[in-house]
Amino acid sequence: LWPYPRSVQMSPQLLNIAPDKFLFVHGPNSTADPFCSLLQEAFRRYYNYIFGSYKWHHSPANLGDE
Amino acid sequence: PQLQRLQVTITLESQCDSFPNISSDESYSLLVQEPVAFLKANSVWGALHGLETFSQLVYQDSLGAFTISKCTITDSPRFPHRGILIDTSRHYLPMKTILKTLDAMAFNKFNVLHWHIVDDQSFPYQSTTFPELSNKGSYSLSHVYTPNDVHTVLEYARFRGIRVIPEFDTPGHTQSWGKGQKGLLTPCYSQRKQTKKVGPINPILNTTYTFFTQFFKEISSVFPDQFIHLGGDEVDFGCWASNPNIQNFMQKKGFDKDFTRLESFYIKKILDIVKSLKKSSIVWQEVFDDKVELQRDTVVEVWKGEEYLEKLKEVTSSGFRAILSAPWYLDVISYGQDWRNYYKVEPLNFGGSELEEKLVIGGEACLWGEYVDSTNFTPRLWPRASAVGERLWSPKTVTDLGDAYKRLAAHRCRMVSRGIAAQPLFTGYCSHEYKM
Repeated sequence: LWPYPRSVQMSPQLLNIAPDKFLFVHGPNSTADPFCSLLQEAFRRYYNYIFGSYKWHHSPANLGDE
Repeated sequence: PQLQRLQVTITLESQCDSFPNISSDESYSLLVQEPVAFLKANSVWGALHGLETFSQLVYQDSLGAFTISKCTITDSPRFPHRGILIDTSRHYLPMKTILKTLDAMAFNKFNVLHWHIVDDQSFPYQSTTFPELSNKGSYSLSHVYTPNDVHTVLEYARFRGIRVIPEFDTPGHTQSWGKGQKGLLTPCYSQRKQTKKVGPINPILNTTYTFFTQFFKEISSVFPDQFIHLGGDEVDFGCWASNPNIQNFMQKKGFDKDFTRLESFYIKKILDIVKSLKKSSIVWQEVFDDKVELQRDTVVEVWKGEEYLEKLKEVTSSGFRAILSAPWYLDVISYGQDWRNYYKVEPLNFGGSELEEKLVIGGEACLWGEYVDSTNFTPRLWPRASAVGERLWSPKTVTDLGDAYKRLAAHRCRMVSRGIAAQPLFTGYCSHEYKM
Protein backbone atom coordinates (compact mmCIF):
# COMPACT_ATOMS: atom_id res chain seq x y z
CA LEU A 1 0.00 0.00 0.00
CA TRP A 2 1.19 3.52 -0.81
CA PRO A 3 0.77 5.88 0.93
CA TYR A 4 0.42 3.73 4.02
CA PRO A 5 -2.98 4.06 5.70
CA ARG A 6 -3.60 5.20 9.29
CA SER A 7 -4.65 1.74 10.45
CA VAL A 8 -4.39 -1.63 8.70
CA GLN A 9 -5.39 -5.02 10.04
CA MET A 10 -4.58 -7.78 7.59
CA SER A 11 -5.79 -11.35 7.81
CA PRO A 12 -3.92 -14.30 6.26
CA GLN A 13 -7.19 -15.45 4.70
CA LEU A 14 -7.39 -14.88 0.95
CA LEU A 15 -10.44 -14.26 -1.21
CA ASN A 16 -10.62 -14.91 -4.93
CA ILE A 17 -12.15 -12.40 -7.31
CA ALA A 18 -13.70 -13.37 -10.63
CA PRO A 19 -13.32 -10.29 -12.86
CA ASP A 20 -16.36 -11.12 -14.98
CA LYS A 21 -18.60 -11.35 -11.89
CA PHE A 22 -17.15 -8.64 -9.66
CA LEU A 23 -19.25 -5.49 -9.19
CA PHE A 24 -18.92 -2.08 -7.63
CA VAL A 25 -22.30 -1.19 -6.12
CA HIS A 26 -23.83 1.69 -4.17
CA GLY A 27 -24.84 0.91 -0.57
CA PRO A 28 -28.59 1.06 0.06
CA ASN A 29 -28.19 3.92 2.54
CA SER A 30 -25.64 5.87 0.54
CA THR A 31 -26.36 9.57 0.18
CA ALA A 32 -24.72 9.48 -3.25
CA ASP A 33 -27.13 9.42 -6.12
CA PRO A 34 -26.69 6.13 -8.06
CA PHE A 35 -26.14 8.35 -11.09
CA CYS A 36 -23.38 10.32 -9.37
CA SER A 37 -21.11 10.52 -12.40
CA LEU A 38 -18.02 11.11 -10.27
CA LEU A 39 -18.46 7.72 -8.57
CA GLN A 40 -19.69 5.90 -11.67
CA GLU A 41 -16.63 7.09 -13.55
CA ALA A 42 -14.37 6.11 -10.63
CA PHE A 43 -15.90 2.63 -10.59
CA ARG A 44 -15.16 2.26 -14.31
CA ARG A 45 -11.64 3.57 -13.88
CA TYR A 46 -10.77 1.35 -10.96
CA TYR A 47 -12.29 -1.71 -12.59
CA ASN A 48 -9.85 -1.13 -15.44
CA TYR A 49 -6.89 -0.55 -13.12
CA ILE A 50 -7.60 -3.74 -11.19
CA PHE A 51 -8.55 -6.03 -14.03
CA GLY A 52 -6.89 -4.30 -16.96
CA SER A 53 -4.69 -7.25 -17.80
CA TYR A 54 -7.68 -9.60 -17.55
CA LYS A 55 -9.63 -7.48 -19.99
CA TRP A 56 -6.64 -7.55 -22.28
CA HIS A 57 -6.77 -11.33 -22.56
CA HIS A 58 -10.53 -11.88 -22.30
CA SER A 59 -13.75 -10.33 -23.56
CA PRO A 60 -14.79 -7.02 -21.97
CA ALA A 61 -16.23 -7.50 -18.49
CA ASN A 62 -19.71 -6.55 -17.39
CA LEU A 63 -19.91 -3.57 -15.03
CA GLY A 64 -23.56 -4.37 -14.23
CA ASP A 65 -26.56 -2.05 -13.99
CA GLU A 66 -26.10 -1.60 -10.26
CA PRO B 1 -14.05 -18.01 -0.79
CA GLN B 2 -14.98 -15.32 -3.27
CA LEU B 3 -15.27 -11.55 -3.13
CA GLN B 4 -18.19 -10.65 -5.35
CA ARG B 5 -18.81 -6.95 -4.70
CA LEU B 6 -17.47 -3.76 -3.26
CA GLN B 7 -20.38 -1.84 -1.73
CA VAL B 8 -19.68 1.89 -1.52
CA THR B 9 -21.63 4.00 0.94
CA ILE B 10 -21.39 7.76 1.41
CA THR B 11 -22.63 8.51 4.90
CA LEU B 12 -22.86 12.32 5.03
CA GLU B 13 -23.33 14.89 2.27
CA SER B 14 -22.00 13.16 -0.85
CA GLN B 15 -20.69 16.36 -2.56
CA CYS B 16 -20.85 14.52 -5.88
CA ASP B 17 -21.49 17.71 -7.83
CA SER B 18 -19.16 20.02 -5.96
CA PHE B 19 -15.44 20.77 -5.99
CA PRO B 20 -13.14 19.58 -3.21
CA ASN B 21 -11.80 22.24 -0.85
CA ILE B 22 -9.29 22.66 1.97
CA SER B 23 -11.86 21.40 4.51
CA SER B 24 -13.04 18.37 2.53
CA ASP B 25 -13.38 15.19 4.56
CA GLU B 26 -11.11 12.63 2.87
CA SER B 27 -11.44 9.85 5.43
CA TYR B 28 -12.73 6.39 4.60
CA SER B 29 -12.93 2.89 6.00
CA LEU B 30 -12.64 -0.38 4.15
CA LEU B 31 -13.74 -3.80 5.30
CA VAL B 32 -12.77 -6.67 3.01
CA GLN B 33 -14.63 -9.88 3.77
CA GLU B 34 -16.57 -12.48 1.77
CA PRO B 35 -18.75 -12.17 -0.20
CA VAL B 36 -19.10 -8.36 -0.02
CA ALA B 37 -16.50 -5.73 0.89
CA PHE B 38 -17.63 -2.39 2.34
CA LEU B 39 -16.18 1.02 1.62
CA LYS B 40 -17.60 3.83 3.75
CA ALA B 41 -16.77 7.51 3.50
CA ASN B 42 -18.36 10.73 4.66
CA SER B 43 -18.05 12.23 1.18
CA VAL B 44 -17.12 11.16 -2.33
CA TRP B 45 -13.58 12.49 -1.73
CA GLY B 46 -12.92 9.81 0.88
CA ALA B 47 -14.54 7.19 -1.34
CA LEU B 48 -12.11 8.01 -4.16
CA HIS B 49 -9.15 7.41 -1.83
CA GLY B 50 -10.79 4.21 -0.60
CA LEU B 51 -11.16 2.94 -4.15
CA GLU B 52 -7.47 3.59 -4.74
CA THR B 53 -6.57 1.64 -1.60
CA PHE B 54 -8.91 -1.19 -2.57
CA SER B 55 -7.29 -1.37 -6.01
CA GLN B 56 -3.86 -1.67 -4.37
CA LEU B 57 -5.01 -4.64 -2.29
CA VAL B 58 -5.91 -6.79 -5.31
CA TYR B 59 -3.09 -8.75 -6.89
CA GLN B 60 -2.66 -11.59 -9.35
CA ASP B 61 -1.11 -14.81 -8.07
CA SER B 62 1.40 -16.85 -10.05
CA LEU B 63 -1.41 -18.48 -12.05
CA GLY B 64 -2.99 -15.14 -12.87
CA ALA B 65 -5.93 -15.47 -10.47
CA PHE B 66 -7.10 -12.22 -8.83
CA THR B 67 -6.77 -12.36 -5.06
CA ILE B 68 -7.29 -10.09 -2.06
CA SER B 69 -6.58 -10.53 1.66
CA LYS B 70 -9.34 -10.10 4.19
CA CYS B 71 -8.61 -6.87 6.03
CA THR B 72 -9.89 -3.82 7.84
CA ILE B 73 -8.52 -0.37 7.03
CA THR B 74 -9.35 3.02 8.47
CA ASP B 75 -7.65 5.97 6.89
CA SER B 76 -7.47 9.75 6.74
CA PRO B 77 -4.74 12.20 5.71
CA ARG B 78 -2.26 13.75 8.10
CA PHE B 79 -2.28 17.09 6.21
CA PRO B 80 -5.16 18.60 4.21
CA HIS B 81 -2.95 20.26 1.55
CA ARG B 82 -0.87 17.77 -0.46
CA GLY B 83 0.27 19.43 -3.66
CA ILE B 84 2.25 19.04 -6.84
CA LEU B 85 3.57 22.21 -8.50
CA ILE B 86 3.79 22.18 -12.27
CA ASP B 87 5.38 24.98 -14.31
CA THR B 88 3.85 25.52 -17.73
CA SER B 89 5.74 28.68 -18.60
CA ARG B 90 9.39 27.63 -18.86
CA HIS B 91 8.18 24.86 -21.15
CA TYR B 92 4.66 24.33 -22.40
CA LEU B 93 3.23 21.06 -21.12
CA PRO B 94 0.73 19.35 -23.43
CA MET B 95 -2.72 18.66 -22.01
CA LYS B 96 -2.02 14.92 -22.07
CA THR B 97 0.95 15.39 -19.72
CA ILE B 98 -1.14 17.44 -17.29
CA LEU B 99 -3.98 14.90 -17.29
CA LYS B 100 -1.53 12.00 -16.75
CA THR B 101 -0.11 13.94 -13.82
CA LEU B 102 -3.58 14.19 -12.31
CA ASP B 103 -3.95 10.40 -12.70
CA ALA B 104 -0.64 9.80 -10.93
CA MET B 105 -1.54 12.30 -8.23
CA ALA B 106 -4.70 10.32 -7.48
CA PHE B 107 -2.64 7.10 -7.24
CA ASN B 108 -0.56 8.84 -4.54
CA LYS B 109 -3.49 10.61 -2.79
CA PHE B 110 -2.26 14.11 -3.67
CA ASN B 111 -5.12 16.59 -3.69
CA VAL B 112 -3.79 19.93 -5.00
CA LEU B 113 -2.46 20.79 -8.45
CA HIS B 114 -0.53 24.04 -7.97
CA TRP B 115 -0.52 25.34 -11.51
CA HIS B 116 2.31 27.84 -11.96
CA ILE B 117 0.80 28.69 -15.29
CA VAL B 118 2.71 31.79 -16.45
CA ASP B 119 6.15 33.29 -15.81
CA ASP B 120 8.84 35.39 -17.53
CA GLN B 121 9.29 32.98 -20.42
CA SER B 122 5.71 32.52 -21.67
CA PHE B 123 2.09 33.33 -20.96
CA PRO B 124 0.09 30.30 -22.14
CA TYR B 125 -3.10 31.11 -20.19
CA GLN B 126 -5.67 32.33 -22.71
CA SER B 127 -7.57 35.11 -20.99
CA THR B 128 -10.99 36.04 -22.34
CA THR B 129 -10.70 39.54 -20.87
CA PHE B 130 -7.16 40.17 -22.14
CA PRO B 131 -6.59 37.83 -25.10
CA GLU B 132 -3.46 39.74 -26.14
CA LEU B 133 -1.64 38.39 -23.09
CA SER B 134 -1.36 34.95 -24.65
CA ASN B 135 -1.58 36.16 -28.27
CA LYS B 136 1.69 38.01 -27.71
CA GLY B 137 3.08 36.32 -24.62
CA SER B 138 2.80 32.61 -25.41
CA TYR B 139 5.58 30.70 -27.17
CA SER B 140 3.20 30.24 -30.13
CA LEU B 141 -0.51 30.38 -30.77
CA SER B 142 -0.71 26.62 -30.36
CA HIS B 143 1.19 26.71 -27.05
CA VAL B 144 -1.78 28.02 -25.08
CA TYR B 145 -4.38 26.73 -22.63
CA THR B 146 -7.76 27.73 -23.99
CA PRO B 147 -10.78 28.22 -21.70
CA ASN B 148 -11.87 24.75 -22.84
CA ASP B 149 -8.47 23.27 -21.87
CA VAL B 150 -8.65 24.87 -18.44
CA HIS B 151 -12.19 23.57 -17.96
CA THR B 152 -11.00 20.08 -18.95
CA VAL B 153 -8.20 20.19 -16.36
CA LEU B 154 -10.58 21.44 -13.65
CA GLU B 155 -13.14 18.72 -14.30
CA TYR B 156 -10.57 15.93 -14.73
CA ALA B 157 -9.04 17.00 -11.41
CA ARG B 158 -12.43 17.21 -9.65
CA PHE B 159 -13.23 13.66 -10.74
CA ARG B 160 -10.07 12.60 -8.89
CA GLY B 161 -10.67 14.72 -5.79
CA ILE B 162 -7.97 17.21 -6.76
CA ARG B 163 -8.16 20.97 -6.32
CA VAL B 164 -6.55 23.23 -8.92
CA ILE B 165 -4.86 26.35 -7.54
CA PRO B 166 -3.59 28.71 -10.24
CA GLU B 167 -0.54 30.85 -9.63
CA PHE B 168 -0.18 34.24 -11.27
CA ASP B 169 3.18 35.31 -9.89
CA THR B 170 3.80 39.09 -9.68
CA PRO B 171 5.40 41.65 -9.50
CA GLY B 172 8.53 39.76 -10.63
CA HIS B 173 8.57 36.85 -13.08
CA THR B 174 6.35 38.85 -15.43
CA GLN B 175 8.34 39.53 -18.61
CA SER B 176 5.82 37.64 -20.75
CA TRP B 177 2.93 39.79 -19.46
CA GLY B 178 4.48 42.93 -20.92
CA LYS B 179 4.23 41.75 -24.51
CA GLY B 180 0.45 41.79 -24.56
CA GLN B 181 -0.30 44.54 -22.05
CA LYS B 182 1.46 47.79 -22.77
CA GLY B 183 2.40 49.92 -19.77
CA LEU B 184 2.09 47.09 -17.27
CA LEU B 185 5.83 46.61 -16.70
CA THR B 186 8.30 49.18 -15.39
CA PRO B 187 10.55 50.85 -18.00
CA CYS B 188 14.21 50.50 -16.99
CA TYR B 189 16.71 53.35 -17.24
CA SER B 190 20.43 53.50 -17.79
CA GLN B 191 22.35 56.71 -17.13
CA ARG B 192 19.02 58.57 -16.79
CA LYS B 193 17.83 57.46 -20.21
CA GLN B 194 14.97 55.04 -20.78
CA THR B 195 16.15 51.76 -22.30
CA LYS B 196 14.19 49.12 -24.19
CA LYS B 197 14.32 46.89 -21.12
CA VAL B 198 11.40 46.44 -18.78
CA GLY B 199 11.37 45.19 -15.20
CA PRO B 200 8.72 44.01 -12.73
CA ILE B 201 5.10 45.21 -12.76
CA ASN B 202 4.92 48.99 -12.52
CA PRO B 203 3.56 49.52 -9.01
CA ILE B 204 3.08 53.29 -9.18
CA LEU B 205 0.37 53.49 -11.87
CA ASN B 206 -3.37 53.37 -11.20
CA THR B 207 -3.80 51.55 -14.53
CA THR B 208 -1.85 48.62 -13.07
CA TYR B 209 -4.49 48.07 -10.41
CA THR B 210 -7.39 48.62 -12.82
CA PHE B 211 -5.87 45.88 -14.97
CA PHE B 212 -5.41 43.46 -12.09
CA THR B 213 -8.94 44.07 -10.79
CA GLN B 214 -10.33 42.94 -14.15
CA PHE B 215 -7.80 40.16 -14.57
CA PHE B 216 -8.35 38.56 -11.17
CA LYS B 217 -12.11 38.96 -11.58
CA GLU B 218 -11.80 36.59 -14.52
CA ILE B 219 -9.44 34.24 -12.69
CA SER B 220 -11.70 34.05 -9.66
CA SER B 221 -14.61 32.97 -11.81
CA VAL B 222 -12.66 30.52 -14.01
CA PHE B 223 -10.95 28.70 -11.11
CA PRO B 224 -13.44 27.53 -8.49
CA ASP B 225 -10.96 27.02 -5.65
CA GLN B 226 -11.04 29.41 -2.69
CA PHE B 227 -7.31 30.09 -3.13
CA ILE B 228 -5.30 31.93 -5.75
CA HIS B 229 -1.49 31.83 -5.51
CA LEU B 230 -0.14 35.35 -5.99
CA GLY B 231 3.57 34.56 -6.03
CA GLY B 232 5.63 37.50 -4.81
CA ASP B 233 9.03 35.81 -4.96
CA GLU B 234 12.41 36.91 -6.31
CA VAL B 235 11.70 40.53 -7.21
CA ASP B 236 14.73 42.20 -8.81
CA PHE B 237 14.78 45.81 -7.59
CA GLY B 238 17.40 47.00 -10.13
CA CYS B 239 14.94 48.26 -12.71
CA TRP B 240 12.69 49.96 -10.16
CA ALA B 241 15.78 51.65 -8.70
CA SER B 242 16.82 52.98 -12.12
CA ASN B 243 13.47 54.59 -12.93
CA PRO B 244 13.16 58.31 -11.95
CA ASN B 245 9.36 58.14 -11.71
CA ILE B 246 9.63 55.28 -9.23
CA GLN B 247 12.32 57.21 -7.34
CA ASN B 248 9.96 60.23 -7.05
CA PHE B 249 7.09 58.01 -5.95
CA MET B 250 9.30 56.40 -3.30
CA GLN B 251 10.32 59.82 -2.01
CA LYS B 252 6.72 61.05 -1.84
CA LYS B 253 5.65 57.92 0.04
CA GLY B 254 8.62 58.17 2.40
CA PHE B 255 9.89 54.71 1.51
CA ASP B 256 13.46 55.91 2.00
CA LYS B 257 15.01 53.88 -0.87
CA ASP B 258 13.75 50.67 0.71
CA PHE B 259 12.34 48.75 -2.24
CA THR B 260 10.85 46.05 -0.03
CA ARG B 261 8.45 48.80 1.09
CA LEU B 262 7.48 49.50 -2.51
CA GLU B 263 6.99 45.78 -3.09
CA SER B 264 4.87 45.61 0.06
CA PHE B 265 2.79 48.55 -1.18
CA TYR B 266 2.13 46.68 -4.43
CA ILE B 267 1.42 43.27 -2.86
CA LYS B 268 -0.97 44.81 -0.34
CA LYS B 269 -3.01 46.26 -3.19
CA ILE B 270 -3.09 42.93 -5.03
CA LEU B 271 -4.10 41.10 -1.85
CA ASP B 272 -6.92 43.61 -1.38
CA ILE B 273 -8.14 43.06 -4.95
CA VAL B 274 -8.24 39.29 -4.41
CA LYS B 275 -9.96 39.75 -1.06
CA SER B 276 -12.61 41.96 -2.68
CA LEU B 277 -13.37 39.03 -5.01
CA LYS B 278 -14.00 36.85 -1.94
CA LYS B 279 -10.96 34.69 -2.57
CA SER B 280 -8.02 33.89 -0.30
CA SER B 281 -4.36 34.21 -1.20
CA ILE B 282 -1.26 32.06 -1.04
CA VAL B 283 2.09 33.84 -1.32
CA TRP B 284 5.75 32.78 -1.45
CA GLN B 285 7.64 33.37 1.78
CA GLU B 286 9.36 36.62 0.72
CA VAL B 287 6.03 38.40 1.08
CA PHE B 288 5.99 37.39 4.75
CA ASP B 289 9.73 38.11 5.13
CA ASP B 290 9.24 41.63 3.78
CA LYS B 291 6.58 42.27 6.40
CA VAL B 292 3.72 42.93 4.02
CA GLU B 293 0.50 43.49 5.95
CA LEU B 294 -1.24 40.16 5.32
CA GLN B 295 -4.86 39.18 5.80
CA ARG B 296 -5.30 36.52 8.48
CA ASP B 297 -6.41 33.90 5.96
CA THR B 298 -3.31 34.34 3.76
CA VAL B 299 -1.22 31.18 3.47
CA VAL B 300 2.58 31.46 3.30
CA GLU B 301 4.51 28.95 1.19
CA VAL B 302 7.97 28.25 2.64
CA TRP B 303 10.40 27.43 -0.16
CA LYS B 304 13.82 28.89 0.60
CA GLY B 305 16.94 27.02 1.63
CA GLU B 306 17.88 24.75 4.47
CA GLU B 307 16.37 26.76 7.29
CA TYR B 308 12.80 25.97 6.47
CA LEU B 309 11.94 24.65 9.93
CA GLU B 310 12.91 27.97 11.51
CA LYS B 311 10.79 29.73 8.90
CA LEU B 312 7.81 27.47 9.62
CA LYS B 313 8.16 28.39 13.28
CA GLU B 314 8.32 32.08 12.41
CA VAL B 315 5.29 31.98 10.09
CA THR B 316 3.08 29.89 12.37
CA SER B 317 4.03 31.76 15.53
CA SER B 318 2.83 34.89 13.70
CA GLY B 319 -0.52 33.14 13.33
CA PHE B 320 -0.37 32.38 9.60
CA ARG B 321 -0.98 29.08 7.91
CA ALA B 322 1.99 27.58 6.08
CA ILE B 323 2.71 25.20 3.23
CA LEU B 324 6.15 23.59 3.04
CA SER B 325 7.94 23.05 -0.27
CA ALA B 326 11.61 23.92 0.49
CA PRO B 327 12.87 20.33 0.90
CA TRP B 328 10.84 19.04 -2.04
CA TYR B 329 12.20 20.82 -5.13
CA LEU B 330 12.23 17.78 -7.39
CA ASP B 331 13.66 19.71 -10.35
CA VAL B 332 16.98 19.53 -8.45
CA ILE B 333 18.38 16.14 -9.40
CA SER B 334 21.28 13.97 -8.32
CA TYR B 335 22.61 10.42 -8.72
CA GLY B 336 21.03 7.69 -6.59
CA GLN B 337 17.99 7.34 -4.41
CA ASP B 338 17.19 10.94 -3.55
CA TRP B 339 13.60 9.95 -2.74
CA ARG B 340 14.97 8.85 0.66
CA ASN B 341 15.87 12.45 1.50
CA TYR B 342 12.37 13.64 0.61
CA TYR B 343 10.90 10.80 2.66
CA LYS B 344 12.95 11.62 5.76
CA VAL B 345 11.68 15.20 6.00
CA GLU B 346 9.47 15.80 9.03
CA PRO B 347 7.49 19.01 8.50
CA LEU B 348 6.55 19.43 12.16
CA ASN B 349 10.08 19.15 13.60
CA PHE B 350 10.22 22.86 14.32
CA GLY B 351 9.36 22.81 17.99
CA GLY B 352 6.01 24.47 17.52
CA SER B 353 3.07 24.44 19.91
CA GLU B 354 0.04 22.31 19.11
CA LEU B 355 -1.63 25.38 17.66
CA GLU B 356 1.42 26.25 15.55
CA GLU B 357 1.64 22.68 14.25
CA LYS B 358 -2.00 22.86 13.15
CA LEU B 359 -1.15 25.94 11.08
CA VAL B 360 1.11 23.82 8.86
CA ILE B 361 -1.58 22.71 6.45
CA GLY B 362 0.68 20.59 4.25
CA GLY B 363 3.29 20.72 1.56
CA GLU B 364 4.06 20.57 -2.11
CA ALA B 365 6.49 18.71 -4.35
CA CYS B 366 7.65 21.22 -6.97
CA LEU B 367 8.84 20.40 -10.45
CA TRP B 368 10.06 23.68 -11.92
CA GLY B 369 10.28 23.68 -15.68
CA GLU B 370 13.62 25.15 -16.77
CA TYR B 371 14.99 21.73 -17.68
CA VAL B 372 11.72 19.83 -17.96
CA ASP B 373 9.23 19.41 -20.76
CA SER B 374 6.90 16.58 -21.71
CA THR B 375 9.88 14.36 -22.71
CA ASN B 376 11.20 14.03 -19.16
CA PHE B 377 8.42 15.41 -16.96
CA THR B 378 6.77 12.21 -15.75
CA PRO B 379 9.86 10.10 -14.89
CA ARG B 380 11.42 13.05 -13.10
CA LEU B 381 8.31 13.55 -10.99
CA TRP B 382 7.40 9.95 -10.21
CA PRO B 383 8.04 8.07 -8.03
CA ARG B 384 10.17 10.76 -6.33
CA ALA B 385 7.02 12.75 -5.52
CA SER B 386 5.47 9.59 -4.08
CA ALA B 387 7.87 9.92 -1.14
CA VAL B 388 6.43 13.36 -0.44
CA GLY B 389 2.94 11.93 -0.90
CA GLU B 390 3.41 9.39 1.88
CA ARG B 391 5.00 11.96 4.20
CA LEU B 392 1.97 14.22 3.81
CA TRP B 393 -0.68 11.51 4.01
CA SER B 394 0.55 8.81 6.42
CA PRO B 395 0.95 9.03 10.20
CA LYS B 396 4.14 10.63 11.54
CA THR B 397 5.28 7.21 12.79
CA VAL B 398 5.52 5.72 9.27
CA THR B 399 9.25 6.24 8.73
CA ASP B 400 10.82 2.80 8.08
CA LEU B 401 12.95 3.30 4.95
CA GLY B 402 13.40 -0.44 4.30
CA ASP B 403 9.68 -1.06 4.37
CA ALA B 404 9.07 2.09 2.32
CA TYR B 405 11.52 0.91 -0.35
CA LYS B 406 9.67 -2.38 -0.85
CA ARG B 407 6.26 -0.74 -0.96
CA LEU B 408 7.43 2.10 -3.19
CA ALA B 409 9.11 -0.28 -5.66
CA ALA B 410 5.79 -2.15 -5.97
CA HIS B 411 3.86 1.11 -6.20
CA ARG B 412 6.18 2.35 -8.95
CA CYS B 413 5.48 -0.83 -10.95
CA ARG B 414 1.76 -0.32 -10.34
CA MET B 415 2.04 3.22 -11.74
CA VAL B 416 3.94 1.85 -14.73
CA SER B 417 1.23 -0.76 -15.35
CA ARG B 418 -1.31 2.08 -15.32
CA GLY B 419 0.53 4.02 -18.01
CA ILE B 420 2.68 6.35 -15.88
CA ALA B 421 6.30 6.43 -17.04
CA ALA B 422 7.67 6.45 -13.48
CA GLN B 423 11.45 5.97 -13.29
CA PRO B 424 12.94 2.99 -11.40
CA LEU B 425 14.09 3.31 -7.79
CA PHE B 426 17.01 0.96 -8.40
CA THR B 427 17.69 -2.32 -10.24
CA GLY B 428 14.86 -4.79 -10.86
CA TYR B 429 11.88 -5.39 -13.10
CA CYS B 430 8.11 -5.01 -13.26
CA SER B 431 5.78 -7.83 -14.30
CA HIS B 432 4.09 -5.34 -16.64
CA GLU B 433 6.85 -3.19 -18.11
CA TYR B 434 6.13 0.26 -19.54
CA LYS B 435 4.87 0.25 -23.11
CA MET B 436 5.57 3.38 -25.10
